[in-house]
Amino acid sequence: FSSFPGMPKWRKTHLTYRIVNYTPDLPRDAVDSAIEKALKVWEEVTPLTFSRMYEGEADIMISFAVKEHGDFYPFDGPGHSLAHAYPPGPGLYGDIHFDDDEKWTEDASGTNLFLVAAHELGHSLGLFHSANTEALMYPLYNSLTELAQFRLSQDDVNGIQSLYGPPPASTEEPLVPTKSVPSGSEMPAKCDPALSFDAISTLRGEYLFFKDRYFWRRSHWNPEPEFHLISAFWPSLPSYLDAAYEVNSRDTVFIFKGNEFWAIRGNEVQAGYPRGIHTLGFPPTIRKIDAAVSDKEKKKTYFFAEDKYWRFDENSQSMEQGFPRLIADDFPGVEPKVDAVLQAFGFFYFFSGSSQFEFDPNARMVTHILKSNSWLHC
Amino acid sequence: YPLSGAAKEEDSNRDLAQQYLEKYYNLEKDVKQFRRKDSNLIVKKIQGMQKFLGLEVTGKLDTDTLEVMRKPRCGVPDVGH
Repeated sequence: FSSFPGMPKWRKTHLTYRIVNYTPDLPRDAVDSAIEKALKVWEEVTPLTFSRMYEGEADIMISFAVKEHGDFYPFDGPGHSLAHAYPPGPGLYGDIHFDDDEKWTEDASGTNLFLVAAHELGHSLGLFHSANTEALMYPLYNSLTELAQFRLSQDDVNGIQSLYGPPPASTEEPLVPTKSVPSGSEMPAKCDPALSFDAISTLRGEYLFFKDRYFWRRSHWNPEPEFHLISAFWPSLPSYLDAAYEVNSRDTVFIFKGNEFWAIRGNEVQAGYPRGIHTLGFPPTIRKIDAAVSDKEKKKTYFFAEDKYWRFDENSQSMEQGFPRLIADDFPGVEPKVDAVLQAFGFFYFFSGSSQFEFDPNARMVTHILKSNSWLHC
Repeated sequence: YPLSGAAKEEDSNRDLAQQYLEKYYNLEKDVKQFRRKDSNLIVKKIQGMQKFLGLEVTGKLDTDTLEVMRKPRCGVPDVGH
């Protein structure tokens, strides 16, 4: 392997990418998933993580072009040069250009977009070409590469880790793994039928579904959720959250983890946070909460912990008397423990593991049981 | 005078090789040097490319070398710019 002269590399481990335009050869979601799969190839062997941007200047701008396209390396029509990319750095650096005179395909019938994208991403991260004919970073396109179980060669791994080191989890794993250790770097899959959530909240009309270090962002106008790292929007927030809810009247989302909570407005974490959860009126025996939701009509916020819940009055800013009460008494059919709660369309949606209970507060009964990830367009 | 078929082909192979070495192996754009087939610099550049890409290092534009030069590849150079 080799790195570019001067060994340029990114000075941060969280990078952004943006797909600026699309090739007519493939459906958009095929391009999206080829790029995501290519990113994952490098994520799995480094501390690097990536999140997608849809506008503005991302670290890695990905585009399709033909012939002269604004840099000093015009493409050359079908065949020969398939794509090129620039080493880490500002502006054009880090960017990837695909020659749209090629026939881009999801399989090997044409030029496989995933394979070329994975190679070009190697350049965007700082790898130059390798003389190892087995390596992804070998300059010639190998149409015989096994795509289904694609794996980087050791040469590629040595090269990228010489720039960024191994993924964080691998430094903690025992020399001889005794059990499958969740490396913490696996990205959750939105359509995994077993998917559960850590916390869910609305935010200015959108829905945020938190899981591990990530969250899906769903808006009314785009059923396809965006997927981001929590740290990409709120660098000071922890991951693996416990609960989240929005108080519309204060345009504020409250985020809970352990015995602390944060207040965020848009992507600004408010000063004076985190605060202890006991300042809200919880008894000292409560060390963390499991879920929370704020009823914007009634201006009451419900906190759930194990098999009990509390109610907080947003007007008087105090926990109401007569609580905690049993969840089973007032939300019959909802099974503790509750992971997250969402209020929408006049219902409460209680998320517990991979199941979601739609609760009608007027009828005081569960009206539907769905998969937790039904909101993620699966 | 009109070039014979073989001479034409040789010419196009030379052009292919010249563009390839200029684009990927940092060969200075200087037409003359490529005309002088025995140019030491050209031989060295061809040998460097053959070595990097895992070909037999002959220093000549043999069939294997020309075939590799026609294969689809990444547009990033193999030798540092």
